[in-house]
Amino acid sequence: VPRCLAVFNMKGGVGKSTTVYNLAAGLVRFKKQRVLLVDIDPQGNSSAALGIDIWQLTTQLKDVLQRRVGMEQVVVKTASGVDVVPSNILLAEEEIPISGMPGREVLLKKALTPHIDRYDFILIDCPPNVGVFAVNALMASFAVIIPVDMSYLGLLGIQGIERTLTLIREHLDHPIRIAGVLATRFDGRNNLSKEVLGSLKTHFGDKMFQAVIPETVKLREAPSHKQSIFEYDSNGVGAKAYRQLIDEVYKWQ
Amino acid sequence: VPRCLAVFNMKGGVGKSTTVYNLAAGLVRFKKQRVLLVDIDPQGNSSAALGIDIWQLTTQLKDVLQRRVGMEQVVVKTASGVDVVPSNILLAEEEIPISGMPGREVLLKKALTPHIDRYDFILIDCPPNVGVFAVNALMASFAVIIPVDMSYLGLLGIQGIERTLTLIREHLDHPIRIAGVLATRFDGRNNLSKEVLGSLKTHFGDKMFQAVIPETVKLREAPSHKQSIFEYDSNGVGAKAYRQLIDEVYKWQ
Ligand SMILES: Nc1ncnc2c1ncn2[C@@H]1O[C@H](COP(=O)(O)OP(=O)(O)OP(=O)(O)O)[C@@H](O)[C@H]1O
Ligand SMILES: Nc1ncnc2c1ncn2[C@@H]1O[C@H](COP(=O)(O)OP(=O)(O)OP(=O)(O)O)[C@@H](O)[C@H]1O
Ligand SMILES: [Mg+2]
Ligand SMILES: [Mg+2]
Repeated sequence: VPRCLAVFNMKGGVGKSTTVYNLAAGLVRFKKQRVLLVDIDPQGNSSAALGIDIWQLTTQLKDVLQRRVGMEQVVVKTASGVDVVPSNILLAEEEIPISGMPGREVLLKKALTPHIDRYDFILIDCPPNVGVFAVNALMASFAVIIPVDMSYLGLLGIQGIERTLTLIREHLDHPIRIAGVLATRFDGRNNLSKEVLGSLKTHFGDKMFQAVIPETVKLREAPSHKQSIFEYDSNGVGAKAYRQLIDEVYKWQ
Repeated sequence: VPRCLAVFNMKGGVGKSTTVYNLAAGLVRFKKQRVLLVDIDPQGNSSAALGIDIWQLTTQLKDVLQRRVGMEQVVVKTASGVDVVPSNILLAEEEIPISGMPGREVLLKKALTPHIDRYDFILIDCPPNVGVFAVNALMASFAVIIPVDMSYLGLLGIQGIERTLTLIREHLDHPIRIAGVLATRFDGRNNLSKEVLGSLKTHFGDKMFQAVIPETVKLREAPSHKQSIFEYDSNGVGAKAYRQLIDEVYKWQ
């Protein structure tokens, strides 16, 4: 059974997509894993970062959720070795209709079930909210990776995340676990990053990943080259930090 | 009639909330304007930055949208002189019910109408998506301010923004204008920021605000002190840039 992990935080811009696509590419590159990336964010950033032209999609995840096609018809094989189920903004236009479907919370889980034997890891990139798509991602996942950037507004979002996970566990009877909390966009030059990291360690304890992702322009540039950080800047601090995360995620059970 | 502006971008973490609350506080401080800030983002970041404890709200914007109370019952006067209509995560839990209400797109507009004589500016902080709350904000606004951070993934989001504005104009017959595109989180040390700013200027021309907001840790720290940048670091580069934006927004018709 593949390890299915959602990368989730309703706070925007904390590094969800950056984490998902680099983690996916790295699990293939360094651990020879078979990896499926499901992009359930209408922005389609992780799809685009892996080289998919999201404006040229003939079918996409929304068609699978609305049971028009099977998952195998929308999977795109990318140069990184990661298989991707892509999305674009059309997914957002289907949010209200999808919210009205029976079993709306488990559409993704049901669509993935026939294909789980093909993969070792399934990683899901979430949109920055707690709507029906984020809920689908959490219901389809065994555990969640929570990227948190080094800011006060980022810390404020923790309560909202925990409330959402409680909702999934209690109201939807799905025992989702936390695989780990990932400190992202860490800037060693200022105290704020150190303070926020300290607060996170106090609050989450051993649920914090050891890996801390530094703020580095290379991570911001890599998607424009449709490359993972391992190709774009393989010896840099960004690649080194994500390499450490890959080791931790690979060992996590 | 007050100038009603939404601060909108479906991309997360680009500086929407940071812009809204500093712009609101600055219009009061430097231009003596009467300002209402409507926080239609369930994260409640702009409410929190202005000192409101969003977990202690007895009534909030969602209650106005569901016609349980009038706007005047939820307005909170803050120390900055800005009146705020706050939200917290409970707003997200009402998204599906509100999406089913008749006139769902103009609930905010209708709720604001009786109160427009009291204000010179109404500023609306949007969530990072194109759901019913973002649509309500756009339908209630005369024009939109679009913050864009200096990144490739930020640029990718432009097409989605323009598509949403076209939807508002054509399908909902609301002639929303662009007040301006604001370059945020500009880091002069790297080429990426310069390249992205160049692309934005080419694409948006004179719709770009002259003000460019630099990446500075002071802007990230200020919300934790419940202060605007003008109180927290009044002589810094962040305050200077937002001061310039205030002048431009104040003159915009
Ligand atoms: N460690 C980092 N160093 C520098 N830039 C980063 C880092 N992580 C992410 N970024 C950049 O910050 C921006 C936000 O990151 P990203 O888009 O991955 O976040 P997200 O949480 O997926 O955003 P959204 O909420 O919009 O989905 C992007 O432009 C990205 O390139
Ligand atoms: N110019 C800046 N310099 C440094 N940090 C900034 C700047 N602008 C915003 N930030 C920080 O970056 C993070 C994202 O900004 P903010 O929350 O305002 O964006 P947003 O677009 O409102 O996010 P969301 O999509 O989650 O609503 C915050 O932690 C904020 O403090
Ligand atoms: Mg993303
Ligand atoms: Mg915000």
